[in-house]
Amino acid sequence: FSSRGMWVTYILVVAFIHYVFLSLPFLSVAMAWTLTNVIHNMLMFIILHIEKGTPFETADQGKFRYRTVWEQLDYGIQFSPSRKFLTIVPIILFFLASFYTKYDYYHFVFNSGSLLLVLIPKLPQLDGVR
Amino acid sequence: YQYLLITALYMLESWERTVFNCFLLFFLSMATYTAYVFM
Amino acid sequence: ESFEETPLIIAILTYLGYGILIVFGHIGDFLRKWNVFYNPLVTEKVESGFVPLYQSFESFYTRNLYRRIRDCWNRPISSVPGATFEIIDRKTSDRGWTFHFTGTTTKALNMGSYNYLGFAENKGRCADESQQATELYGPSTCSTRHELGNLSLHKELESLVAEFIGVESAIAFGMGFATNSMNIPTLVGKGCLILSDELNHSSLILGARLSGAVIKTFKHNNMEDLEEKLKNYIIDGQPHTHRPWKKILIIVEGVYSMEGSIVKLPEVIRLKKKYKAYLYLDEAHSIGALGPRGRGVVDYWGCDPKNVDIMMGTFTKSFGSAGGYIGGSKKLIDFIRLKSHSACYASSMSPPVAQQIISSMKVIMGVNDPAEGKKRLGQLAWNSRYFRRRLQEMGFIIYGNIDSPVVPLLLFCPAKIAAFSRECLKRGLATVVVGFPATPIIESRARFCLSGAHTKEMIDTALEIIDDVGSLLSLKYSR
Repeated sequence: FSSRGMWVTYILVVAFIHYVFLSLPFLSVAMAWTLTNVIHNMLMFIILHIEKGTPFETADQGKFRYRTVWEQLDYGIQFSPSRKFLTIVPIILFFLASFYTKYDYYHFVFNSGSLLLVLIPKLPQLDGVR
Repeated sequence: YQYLLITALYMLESWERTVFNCFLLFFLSMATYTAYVFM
Repeated sequence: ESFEETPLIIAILTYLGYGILIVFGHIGDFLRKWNVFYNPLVTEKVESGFVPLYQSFESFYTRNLYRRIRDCWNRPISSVPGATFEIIDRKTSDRGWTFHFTGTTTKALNMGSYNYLGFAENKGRCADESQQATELYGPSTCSTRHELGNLSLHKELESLVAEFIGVESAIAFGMGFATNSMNIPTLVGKGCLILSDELNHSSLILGARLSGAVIKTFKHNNMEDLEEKLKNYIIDGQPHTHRPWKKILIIVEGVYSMEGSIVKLPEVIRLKKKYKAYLYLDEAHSIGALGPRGRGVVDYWGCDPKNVDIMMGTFTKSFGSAGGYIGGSKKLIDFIRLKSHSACYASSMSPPVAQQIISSMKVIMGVNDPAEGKKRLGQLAWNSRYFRRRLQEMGFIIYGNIDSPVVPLLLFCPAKIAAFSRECLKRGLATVVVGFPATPIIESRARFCLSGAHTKEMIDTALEIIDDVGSLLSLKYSR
């Protein structure tokens, strides 16, 4: 996550997902933003907070096998640049989605619910908590 | 060949390439249509 | 040394490539799980009630990325890995799950094996003397060094190695990897600090872990970072108690074969003296291949071997043999001879292997024929510089030091790793390609190992092939 170009790629992929939803004529702009926000948060929740271990064998005798990707990031150092970036993006997406849905009540419930889904596990107090 | 290499389709099986290309075509046509309607 | 940065657009395309592969990997896993697809993988009986043996996610990468292109690795050869060799052709009918031999072989130029001085030969003085050693001593001693596994040949080998690297005494082991992993635990233990380069070989990492010492890594070949870490950890002392460290051991390699970089030894020696640390130098790749007399990175930099506390190296890459050695003061070596796991549990080095080392080492030292050793060393040094310079002129991004006998050429995209290996082999050049997780995700590369056995004509042929393949795959990213 901290290697060169990863953050740009991440933003491009989120923009691409949004563009795919915008390209579906039967979806309104508001719905496209809410879908982008919710699906992004669900994917990131699975990738960062559900998946454990590494997708390849490592030489650490399984030390990180039961740690989530988020807990393994930057060797567990809290508030590293990558962690800050991965925390800020969902928040910005939430603001954008709220703005484009004109703060509609139903959209707000889905958007805020999915935002909490990805923010709460990122709290340092929940590091390693199951 | 460059397209296959850059998108890593070079490593995928033929059915996977078909799925990817169909998705890409679908997305591009949708984008074109929506852009047209929007404009 | 040059480490040109990855172009941003290429980095992004590389991530996208990996992203597409991961998406299709998950789709494939899903279809295999519901038996839509043929699943050749070993599967456990779920109701057996035992703890599952395999953590499926851990082999995700092997199953879905590596498997697709694994024909580019572990290629069987049917000749000696010399300047050219013969590769046994294989075919797969199920996309990399299984292979079968086609019965044909492919002759290719060998730039994948470690054969720096061209001693991988099955004829000539070394081969004859190894054969005589086999007839005289037999193929193995079938015993450890602590018991009956000591031969006069081993004593001759160890005294020759000590003379070759310029130290008081040396001990030889039958396996290079074990020389690191089994001896570091005899040198340091609890209450000690190990400062290890972040790109050190896994045998060093395993040995450091087995020792129980506190391990800290510093940035690759970065002496400022090393000094800062030395300073901080000495000030902090041991964790929790802050007691001073019993020992501090700095572990570096002479040549980093994945990067093609050479350690800044004078700097490291200055720091070790300044902070009263010990220095462990792993010369696996540099011994025999670097320096005007082939004595390794100490010879290359013109340093005094006495300044390096523990000189380690292997006989695999430059001597056409196998095994490793540790050299240093007599007191140290006697201690290791007593305490090493290898000396106690592993059977001693096989006599023909030992003889191969003695013969090739004498050639390098010019004992019988002063000219041959110089010729091989000179040829390797010239090949390395010439090959690297020409590749850079062509526009490839090449990593590492101009004198390194290993030349990494950056490929970046995952598909280009396989395409490069296959296209080169199609044209008669065999080389090694390396990708994530052995390298950073956006730094996949092809690694060329030069040899003193390569002639200029062979090098030019290889350069033509690489130029052609590089144009086809558009790999000339250097700016």
